[in-house]
Amino acid sequence: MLELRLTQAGLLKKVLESIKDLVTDANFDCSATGFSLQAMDSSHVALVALLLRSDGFEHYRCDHNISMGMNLGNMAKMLRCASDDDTVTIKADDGSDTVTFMFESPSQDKISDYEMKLMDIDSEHLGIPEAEYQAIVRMSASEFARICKDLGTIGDTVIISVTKEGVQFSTKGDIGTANIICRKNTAVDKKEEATVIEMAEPVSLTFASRYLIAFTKATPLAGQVTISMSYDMPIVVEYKMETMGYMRFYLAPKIEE
Amino acid sequence: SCLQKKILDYFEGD
Repeated sequence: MLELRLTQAGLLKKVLESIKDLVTDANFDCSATGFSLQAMDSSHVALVALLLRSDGFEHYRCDHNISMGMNLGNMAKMLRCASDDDTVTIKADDGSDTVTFMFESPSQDKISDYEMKLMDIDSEHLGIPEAEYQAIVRMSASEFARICKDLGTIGDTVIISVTKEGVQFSTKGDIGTANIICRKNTAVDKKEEATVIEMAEPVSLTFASRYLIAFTKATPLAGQVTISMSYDMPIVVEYKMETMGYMRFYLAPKIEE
Repeated sequence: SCLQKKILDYFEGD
């Protein structure tokens, strides 16, 4: 028996909207730790790792570990039927091939049930080692989204270079080149506008713009984004959800042949 | 030209 109750359906809606275009089908794993998902995109270039911690739910009952295969587009369709301030309850009985989403309006005067078919998904779970990254940038999530969108209109790849002074995003395309430098800055009115650099060594890596743009669909989840880079690792683009957990996107770099 | 690496080049299955 699984029963998870979350007061803000809006959060789950934003989570689904941020990953449904990157990953088609995925297993949601439910354990004492929380409700989690790990999945690669179809070309195995990017990986999504989501954790919604059990203690972030209003009610969390998961009698034993369970993995539920879902089509994320269909799940997003059902969640779009909830209002952001509805309470959502996710329910599944042991051995059932369906999951139920129940939405309750804040005044309890509207209660809706949506039952969705589960699917068998044969997916490989990857071990992601805890790593020390050579460079970590924390910056405004909306600024990062703007930069990815702007550079994506000019070139297919973005070079991200971190130095002690700041982070530089560069691209090159048929029409020309573009460079954006965000200097480290903590003297800001709103803390989410700060740009913080933690760097052991300068790092410069090249990534496909379209994946970075896809990751920024998670921008509504967090004020700041954390970008972690090392030469021998995929980049991690992380959106932390206050008290609930995180959405992490891993992207393998492009390497000079 | 650039070679696109894959996630599996870095992370292994459990």
